[in-house]
Amino acid sequence: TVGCVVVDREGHTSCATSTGGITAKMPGRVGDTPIVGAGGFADDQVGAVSTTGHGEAIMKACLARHITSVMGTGESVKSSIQNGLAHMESRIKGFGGAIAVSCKGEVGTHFSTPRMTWAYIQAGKLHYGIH
Amino acid sequence: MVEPVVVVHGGAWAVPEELWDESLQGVKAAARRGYGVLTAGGSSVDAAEASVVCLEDNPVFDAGTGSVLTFDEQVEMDAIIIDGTTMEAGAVGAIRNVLNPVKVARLVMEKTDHIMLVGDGANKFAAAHGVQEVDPEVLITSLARQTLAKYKKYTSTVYHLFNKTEKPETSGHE
Repeated sequence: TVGCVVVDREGHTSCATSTGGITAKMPGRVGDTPIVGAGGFADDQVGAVSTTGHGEAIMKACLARHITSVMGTGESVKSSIQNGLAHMESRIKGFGGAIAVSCKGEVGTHFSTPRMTWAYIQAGKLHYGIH
Repeated sequence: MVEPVVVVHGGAWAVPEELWDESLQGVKAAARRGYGVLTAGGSSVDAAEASVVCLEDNPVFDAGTGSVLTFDEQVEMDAIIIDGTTMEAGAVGAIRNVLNPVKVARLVMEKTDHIMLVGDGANKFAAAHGVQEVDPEVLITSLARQTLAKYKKYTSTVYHLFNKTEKPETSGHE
């Protein structure tokens, strides 16, 4: 799975997520990626999220919408992602990761899997990581 | 006024060490691609689409070219794109034989009143909107084939070990 979240100068947000799914999946099985509120969510009043990980768990947890709901309470973006992943792990025993950006340009990345590759550019400066 | 930012990910999983460098190069390139679209005056949706297309085209990631395989060795892909200003969304599920599912998802958002199209319908819609169908072999990497073969070998070994019966039917599973 791959994904992107963006906020522009006017605070307009968007998200996009794309995947081939999981190895040996049943023909016809659709995961979280194309489900609004699970694989992605964007609302200029809060921000944008793109998620990745165990699709069935992300769908049950409505992970992307959960993260933006916590962001809407004023929590930092990173702790909102941690909150969503912790909820998914404690309630559904699912693991994954997410990237998010607030409508004010605050960035967050976090994951409960061994690794997730991520990168972002802000003010022309490139940040990236995998651990 | 907001400081614009483009954030990308390449998937949360146990990325094997031999893929770390290629994966990092891939996400850096995708972030640069989207940021370039934004600074050239593109919209935030244009930038998100451009970054994901860059990742879909990179065979190291499980999306577009380099997608993993279904149990019957096909590529079925899912994608979504959402505009946070209008909250319009477009998505495709189980679409086959296209290079960039996220482009078809954007067409669904902009050319229909629907949110999601799946399977054969998604493919027909894509063709009707000029998205070229590709040979599935273009999307399949040797890594994807090896991963599926390893999975099948493992599951049949485990099944046989614990069930002492004939090879399992091709049962549906995650």
